[in-house]
Amino acid sequence: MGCGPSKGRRQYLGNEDPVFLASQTTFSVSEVEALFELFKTISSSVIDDGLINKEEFVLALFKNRTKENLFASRIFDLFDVKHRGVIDFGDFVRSLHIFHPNTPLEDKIGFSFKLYDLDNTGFIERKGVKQMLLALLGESEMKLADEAIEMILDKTFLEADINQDGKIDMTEWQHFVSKNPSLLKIMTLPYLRDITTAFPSFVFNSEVDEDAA
Amino acid sequence: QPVAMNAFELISMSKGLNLENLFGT
Repeated sequence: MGCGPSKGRRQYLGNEDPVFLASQTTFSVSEVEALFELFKTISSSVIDDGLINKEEFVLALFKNRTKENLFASRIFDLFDVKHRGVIDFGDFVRSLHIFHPNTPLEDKIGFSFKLYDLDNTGFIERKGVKQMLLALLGESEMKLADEAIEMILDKTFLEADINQDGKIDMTEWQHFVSKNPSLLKIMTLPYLRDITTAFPSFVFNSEVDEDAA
Repeated sequence: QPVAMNAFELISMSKGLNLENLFGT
């Protein structure tokens, strides 16, 4: 480890130091440190407490404080692994790890399943999917009649819900995304490959000798 | 045409699911 603690840094990192987080994820130590620069910006945008609350998360996504969004809220809840209403740096790194281009597909499929399992029942249910479609329409210019929405749901569940019990289980979801791989596109952020280039200032704040990691 | 897409293709279009925005891009 490097020399003395820099101001404010320990407060953010707690016990989750970059070497430990890198060992648990696809990220290198430098990449974890670069993510810390991003984390600092987001977590101090409303309250500078070293944690990201939902308002800060939505603000970072939309650059707009007032927007209420089902999907952003859902992603936030999944990032908030400890269910404390806030995301700490460890949660942030471990969650973004799922979105790394090198992370196994299985992990991405698992995360996307949880994302769409709105009521946490262990299934993707038709009523939840309808709720998400309505939320999408609410945030876009797109207009669809209820009959058209029901048609889309019929078609989707006919294909995805193999045993036709009205809900999609994990095995059915795996099968469905393997036939529709574009659905996993949102689960990969190519940007994460270049995170050290995006946040070069991590070098000045680094406390870790990369060779020692 | 939205009706030609499956529900999840449509849902994927939500800005709230586009985490690229977190990076300020």
